[in-house]
Amino acid sequence: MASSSSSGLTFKLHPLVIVNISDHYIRIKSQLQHSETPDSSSANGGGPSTAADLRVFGCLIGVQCGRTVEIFNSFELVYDSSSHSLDRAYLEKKQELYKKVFPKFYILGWYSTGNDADESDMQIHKSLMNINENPVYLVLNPTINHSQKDLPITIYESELHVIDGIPQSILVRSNYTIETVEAERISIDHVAHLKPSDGGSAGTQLAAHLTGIHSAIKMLNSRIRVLHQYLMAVQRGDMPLDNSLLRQVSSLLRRLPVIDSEKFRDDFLMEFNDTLLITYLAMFTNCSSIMNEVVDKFSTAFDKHT
Amino acid sequence: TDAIYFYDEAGQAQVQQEKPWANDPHFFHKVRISALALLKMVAHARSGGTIEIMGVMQGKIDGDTFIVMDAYALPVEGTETRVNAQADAYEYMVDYSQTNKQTGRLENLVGWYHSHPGYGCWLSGIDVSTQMLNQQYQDPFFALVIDPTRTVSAGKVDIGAFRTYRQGYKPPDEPLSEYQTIPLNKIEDFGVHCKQYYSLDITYFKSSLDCHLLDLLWNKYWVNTLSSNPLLGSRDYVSGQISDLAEKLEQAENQMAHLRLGSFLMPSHRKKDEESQLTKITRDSSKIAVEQVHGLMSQVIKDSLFNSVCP
Amino acid sequence: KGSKKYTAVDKWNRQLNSLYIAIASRVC
Repeated sequence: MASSSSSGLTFKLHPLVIVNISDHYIRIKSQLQHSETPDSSSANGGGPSTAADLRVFGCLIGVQCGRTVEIFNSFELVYDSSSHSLDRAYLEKKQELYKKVFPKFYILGWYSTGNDADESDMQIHKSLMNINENPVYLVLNPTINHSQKDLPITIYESELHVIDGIPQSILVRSNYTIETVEAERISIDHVAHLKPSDGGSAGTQLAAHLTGIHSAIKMLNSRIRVLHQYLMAVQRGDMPLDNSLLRQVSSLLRRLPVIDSEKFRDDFLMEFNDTLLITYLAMFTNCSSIMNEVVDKFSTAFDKHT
Repeated sequence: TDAIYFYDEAGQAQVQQEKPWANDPHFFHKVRISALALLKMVAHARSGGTIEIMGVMQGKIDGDTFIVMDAYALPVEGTETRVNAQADAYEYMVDYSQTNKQTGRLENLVGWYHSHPGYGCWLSGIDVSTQMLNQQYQDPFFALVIDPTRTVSAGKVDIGAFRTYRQGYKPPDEPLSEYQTIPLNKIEDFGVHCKQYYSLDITYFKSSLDCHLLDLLWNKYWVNTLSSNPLLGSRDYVSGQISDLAEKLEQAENQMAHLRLGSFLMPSHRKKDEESQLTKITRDSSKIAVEQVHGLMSQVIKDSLFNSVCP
Repeated sequence: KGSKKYTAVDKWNRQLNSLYIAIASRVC
């Protein structure tokens, strides 16, 4: 396999896909661990005899717009271990069902679990090429390693390379970014930190909101410190100079301040004042309500009509 | 942690035979939702925009708890337009369940979910009728409501789970559930049916691999947290809320005017109704203000972080 | 831009004004 793709495609991966694959793997693993006979793991073609050998397979769906491939969702597939292929009829049936609910999504590729892509995966990859000319292959490593900092996900594309004079399709790694829509990000945050769904007091809501921002800024700070330490190490001569990295750092610094135009200031202050206005009106509403209560209590206490 | 992912077919069949919920209309108290199911439902609800979407949930029963393992969308929209909208999708549900069983998803349906974009998590008259029908023929079954608009506006998932009482059953007085803002055009529908159902406590669970991946995911999506802007994202919703608030104020003021004129003849309890309406309006206005202030706080923090740096 | 929001805020303001007058008249 080559080290990196040169297709120029940008891959965006949604967290739902990651959680979907994780759920698929854990479910099949727990069934396998509880089962007493090998035949009961029919969901995966009856292949693995132990949880350690387990691989699950599925399809990736999403949208491709120009050079951007956005993987929104996934569904499980049936793997036939005897022919080392995916059940085509099942795939088509599932695709038909998903099209009814998500008509804009197309099959972009497939996924599997494991340490890395296998040579035999090329067979499955090629079989999907008549659905998508250039399918994507996502591999998730389900081994929990607490020392790792990066997501154990690799995305592969196929490229035609001439090896020993023979043109062959090989899988090459591609970079990807995590993309979330606002609602997805909120629900990920909700389950990641297991927040209660009830309102809580105003103080609790404020604390939750500010904690989220604080954590994000803390991450930003730690990233900046890493860059700073690298630059100091380069200056001391402890680390080799990387001109590309230095150019990126310089470019980042020159982008600050991010926005400093009069238009931005006007819009920012407008939002600021709108919020203050709403707060002011809410305060007045509260005062009116309290005043009304006082009047009623006064009337009740000194009511001459009873 | 991962034992919950195993589906005990024999155990579930036994529970279905025993039917402990048949004689106790208040049998179920809790719902446990998997991270995957929540993510799928919220994403589906948001994708519908202002249209009410619908789906079903698969899972199992554990004592008085529904455990939701997965959820899938149905090709049905506008759930508030007719009772039992999911009847349009029975064929789809049968096909989907069959395909699910082939991949080892053995759980049965335990409930249905739908969205109330912008008007809160409660059951309307149509929802109550639908759920009563479901409980009559598909029990154990529960209803879940998600408000994707309020989710984005408030920055937390707005969700509610409910079970209806059977026809003719008079529920005991329950402590008031958490207050939520109901738009003026929905208040009557809410008030008429609010005693016909009760809410279930919702908790969430995730697998060990989910925990690990979500921790690592934070290393990527912290950027999205920092770059989100709730002030711009829910502008239309906030405008709608403020308009609704103004209309409620008008109504409260009209009632106050009538009260003043008829205070000699009106019984005293009428004053309490009008007071509580103003108190509710105050709470609604505070909620709007708090959400706006939260959004503004993020913007001010980001402005001082990224725009106050001199090169 | 934002006219819908300002229309709503204006409505809120006017209703608050008349509510205030109604409450004030109860005081007298």
